[in-house]
Formats: sequence, C-alpha cells, structure tokens
Amino acid sequence: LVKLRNITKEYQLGKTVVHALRGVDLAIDAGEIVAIMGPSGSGKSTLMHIIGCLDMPSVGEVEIENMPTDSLRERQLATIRGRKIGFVFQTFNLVASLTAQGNVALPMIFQKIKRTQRTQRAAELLEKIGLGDRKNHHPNELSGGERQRVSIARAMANDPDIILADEPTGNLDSESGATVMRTLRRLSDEEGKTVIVVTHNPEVAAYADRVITLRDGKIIKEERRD
Amino acid sequence: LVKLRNITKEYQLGKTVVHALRGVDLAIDAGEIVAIMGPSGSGKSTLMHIIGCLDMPSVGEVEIENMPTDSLRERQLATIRGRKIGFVFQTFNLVASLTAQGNVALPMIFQKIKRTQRTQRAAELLEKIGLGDRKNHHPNELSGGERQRVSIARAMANDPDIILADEPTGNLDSESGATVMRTLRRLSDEEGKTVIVVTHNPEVAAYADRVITLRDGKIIKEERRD
Ligand SMILES: Nc1ncnc2c1ncn2[C@@H]1O[C@H](COP(=O)(O)OP(=O)(O)OP(=O)(O)O)[C@@H](O)[C@H]1O
Ligand SMILES: Nc1ncnc2c1ncn2[C@@H]1O[C@H](COP(=O)(O)OP(=O)(O)OP(=O)(O)O)[C@@H](O)[C@H]1O
Ligand SMILES: [Mg+2]
Ligand SMILES: [Mg+2]
Repeated sequence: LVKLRNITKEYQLGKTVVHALRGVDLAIDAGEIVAIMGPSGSGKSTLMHIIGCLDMPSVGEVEIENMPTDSLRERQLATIRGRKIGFVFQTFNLVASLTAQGNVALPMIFQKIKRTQRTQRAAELLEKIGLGDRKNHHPNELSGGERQRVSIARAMANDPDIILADEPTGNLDSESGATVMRTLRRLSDEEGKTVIVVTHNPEVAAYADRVITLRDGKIIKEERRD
Repeated sequence: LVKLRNITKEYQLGKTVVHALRGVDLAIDAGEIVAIMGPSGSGKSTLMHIIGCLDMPSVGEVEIENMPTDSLRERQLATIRGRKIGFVFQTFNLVASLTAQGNVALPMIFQKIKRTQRTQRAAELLEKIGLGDRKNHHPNELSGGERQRVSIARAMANDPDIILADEPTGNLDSESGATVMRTLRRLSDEEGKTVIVVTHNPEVAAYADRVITLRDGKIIKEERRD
C-alpha cells in the first residue's frame, strides 16, 4: 500500500546540512499496524510527513497504492491527503477558533459532507474517545491529553485507509492510551485500515505487527510478530 | 516552600461549570522531588499553573516561602515567576522567531543578565541536555523531543529554586528521558532545588521522593519513598 525507496531528506541551515533521513526503504501492506521507534531527533516525524505526502524527500521515491507520488499533480495529492490519509500530528495542530467538535468536523468539509452529517459524526468520534462532554470546548479550554485525543478523532473523520499517528499517546495516562490503541487496533483488524504509529512507549509498540527502529535517519532494526 | 490550602478551580463555559480542582491541599518542602500523576483531564496542569503563580484559584490560598500570594502585588508575583520558578510547559510554548539558544536566553533578559553571559549560559544548558549542535535551529526546525528539551533548558535559565515540569518527557525516548530526569535529580540532590514533575510515566515517578495521584480534581493517593 505504501512503498518508500531510498528516501533521503536533508535540510540546509546556513552552512550546515542536517541529514534527517539517509536512505530509508520501507514497504507497508494494507491492514498492517507498524510501530516506528527511535531516539529523539532520529527522523521519525520527518519519515511520517513524507509517507503522508505532506513533505517531499530530497532523494528517493514514494508510492501510494502503486502510484508514484512525484508523478501526481497537486490536486491528486490533495485528494490522497484529504481522503486516504488521516494524520495525527505530534503537536496536535488544532484550530484555536474552533471547538473540539468543529476541529473534528473540519476535514469533512473538504470532502463535501453535509453539515448535519459532519456534526453527528464528529460528536460520535469524540464520544468513542471519551470526550463527548468536551465537544464544545476550544483547544485552550482542554487539557494536553484532551487536545491530543481531539486530534486523533480528527484523523479518523474521513474514514481514511491509512492512519499516521505521530506519538498519539505521549500526553496520555496508560488507560486513555490503551483506549486509543484499542481503537486503532480495531480499525486495523475489523476495517482493514493501515496504521503507522510513531511511539517511544513499548506498551504501544506491543499493539503492532511490525516494529521498525530508526537511528540517525536510518532503519537499524525491524522486528515482526508471529 | 510551597503550600496550597483548599484549592478549588472552576471554569465557566456557557451554562456548564467545569470543576478542574476540588479542594486540594498540598505542602512541598525545599529540595523535594514530587511527582504528580493522574488521568488525562484530572487537573494536573491546572494545579501546576496555580503552584507557579500563572493562574489564581477560584477558592483557597497559595503560599510561596510562607508568603500568601494573594497579598502580593503583580510586580512581586512577576519576580517570583521570573526568578524563583522555572516552568516547563506541556506544550513547550517556545518563541517561533528565536533560535533554541535565543529561547533559552530569554528569561535571563528579564533578570538583566549581560548578553555575553546569557549567550554562554544558554549554550551550556543546551549542551547539558544534548542539544549543543541544535542551538541555532528555530523551533520549526527541531523535532518534538528537541523542542521539549529546549523548553526544559529554558526553565533552568535563571537557576530557579523551584522547577515545575509538566510532562517533560512525554515526547522523549527512554534514554533522553533518563538524561532529563538525572539532570533534575542532580539539581535537587546537589543544589537543593525543589522539583515538581507531572508525568504519566512510572519510570519518571520512580525518581520522586513523593508521588501524588489526582483524579477528577482531587488528591486520591499520596505515596512516600523511604
Ligand atoms: N479554560 C478552560 N475552560 C474550561 N475547562 C477547562 C479549561 N482548561 C482546562 N479545562 C478542563 O479542566 C480539566 C483539567 O484540565 P488539566 O489541563 O488540568 O488536565 P490534566 O490533568 O493536565 O490533563 P492531561 O494529562 O491531559 O494534560 C480538563 O477536563 C479540561 O477540559
Ligand atoms: N526544518 C528543519 N531544518 C533543519 N533541521 C531540521 C528541520 N526539521 C527537523 N530537523 C532536524 O531533523 C532531525 C529529525 O527530526 P524529526 O522531527 O524527524 O525527529 P523525530 O525522530 O521525530 O524526533 P522526536 O522523537 O524528538 O519527535 C532532528 O534532529 C531535527 O533537528
Ligand atoms: Mg517527532
Ligand atoms: Mg496537562
């Protein structure tokens, strides 16, 4: 479903070059749960942004459903991002002027879903994640873990085939974290969705079929369950 | 050093009232490391903001070094916040237009420390936390965990007596997290600083002399080591 070949990403900062990713090869099948682990700064978020077509590699190819993304026009890329991929950002990226419900409904507006349907689906998604009674709060009226969960619900709004979750439980206690992971597990088992989770938490990695470890922009280890 | 009596905090949102804290009593001695744990939304960040004089309770008294804070003028409160307390925010709150080094130096400007001294101290603090080679990066050129560590270094800029760290390792791998906790441990053991850490991670709580558990705005458990 997702194929990355020889992915390199470099940033130029004044006179120095930061090698965020140095030749990463990765193939992920439909319905898999893959965990990506590694030290702070090892390139995990950079890799996630490239998989999610939010960023282009400096070198290498990305294929989504066998379509090379560099051959796609911006409009097709936007469709993939909006419909096929749900992204949970490490820093949440919620809209301050919208409520929790408004934030979860936002991706559905771009897919031209009717307002009554958006409002209802947003409310249900928040309910599922334990935030039913917080739907009218704005981000600044929510705790850190509540904001994180709103961004998780938002990622599921358009029922995407691929969910990319960048450290989705970093601000959650173990119980809320388990609720999130069980939800993602169920989306994968029952609905065949592909879930890629960046995590520092071995308890979260335990939900994965495969665990990939990055260090200094390279994959140094790959472990499979079963 | 820090005393909280019957602290209640309520938020009014339209017709509903959110009871974030419901009568919290807490006394923390100089040189202690205290961990605060509890589910997402249980009131931990709210409590930290009140301890750090960044927010006022709806009911109850706060004393810092035996001085009731409601008897202090804004100027004296600002001095406490600027010199006695170092705050690591759950959402980092870095200044986007400044580099890592600039962000760490910022609190020192308000304490009228000379520029050459600020620059050097900021560089040293970043070095200690493993970010020496990232000091010229802006926040959007840093990973999540790197931003978290910059905000930790910034909290130590003015050598405060009390460090309040709201989930300081939520975005860190276990090794970076251990480095941070060893640094805080040393500040407490060798320099007599008081450290209050909100965490979901039992490995972090293991560094504490005392662990306080919140649920629904109340302290439900207190455990002491030794
Ligand atoms: N400005 C506000 N208006 C209304 N409710 C608020 C406001 N700020 C916080 N809350 C609510 O108060 C409760 C406590 O928030 P707090 O941020 O202290 O939780 P927390 O324990 O730090 O959670 P987390 O572990 O998720 O960071 C939450 O349920 C939150 O929704
Ligand atoms: N725009 C940028 N310019 C320069 N360097 C950057 C930029 N963005 C990221 N980096 C660097 O690239 C490296 C990888 O960043 P990335 O965000 O992918 O790390 P990460 O593995 O997600 O880390 P964390 O666990 O801390 O979130 C980091 O060392 C970071 O400093
Ligand atoms: Mg990251
Ligand atoms: Mg919090």
